[in-house]
Amino acid sequence: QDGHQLKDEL
Amino acid sequence: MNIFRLVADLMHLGSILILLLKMFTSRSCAGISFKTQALYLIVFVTRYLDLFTHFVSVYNTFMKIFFISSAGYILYMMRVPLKDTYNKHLDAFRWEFLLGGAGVLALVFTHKYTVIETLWTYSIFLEMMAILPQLLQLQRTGEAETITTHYLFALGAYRALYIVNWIYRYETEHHVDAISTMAGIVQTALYCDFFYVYFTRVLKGKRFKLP
Repeated sequence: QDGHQLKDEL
Repeated sequence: MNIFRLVADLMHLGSILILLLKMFTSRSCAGISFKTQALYLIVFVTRYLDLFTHFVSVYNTFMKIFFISSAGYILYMMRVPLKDTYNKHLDAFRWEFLLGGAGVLALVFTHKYTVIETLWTYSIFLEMMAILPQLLQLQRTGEAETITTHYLFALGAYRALYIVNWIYRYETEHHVDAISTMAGIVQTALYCDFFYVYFTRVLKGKRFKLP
């Protein structure tokens, strides 16, 4: 898991 | 994008507009912590560096630019036109600990040791604690203008709705980010006392006053 999954969030 | 996240973002946007309205109508920044506002600017700048590397959507880009620029404008208002209404002695939180503590947490927990990723993690931990100077000031004064409490309520509601959004995303997309979720829960918990007084007093038309 690279943590980029939620980076569409503000 | 789900309804919880959309409403949360709009609450966040609304909270900033309420703060600006307070400053414009009362021509004063009394009761507002400069340190908390400065921390938010650092949070936005360190988190939104991906504006230059990663396009998500027009909505996402617009919001990022709005959050950075409004935070900068608020600091300008507090430092220049409304300078005389700022009470430095009430804004006494030792924020060096927050800046340093978030740095340590970011270095320990970051997913990847790249500049953008580590600064993103830093912004998450810094946002987790950024409201503390404001809450300390509230505690010291023991009361607050109603419009200031609406500002804080909108900000706290935005955080609370993000938790609902993560639960929803976990159910529908099986996405979960441990750092965001953990920091988000801590951050929302900080508002508990405030929410209690807000619901039991302000929403019943009374002044915000700590017991």
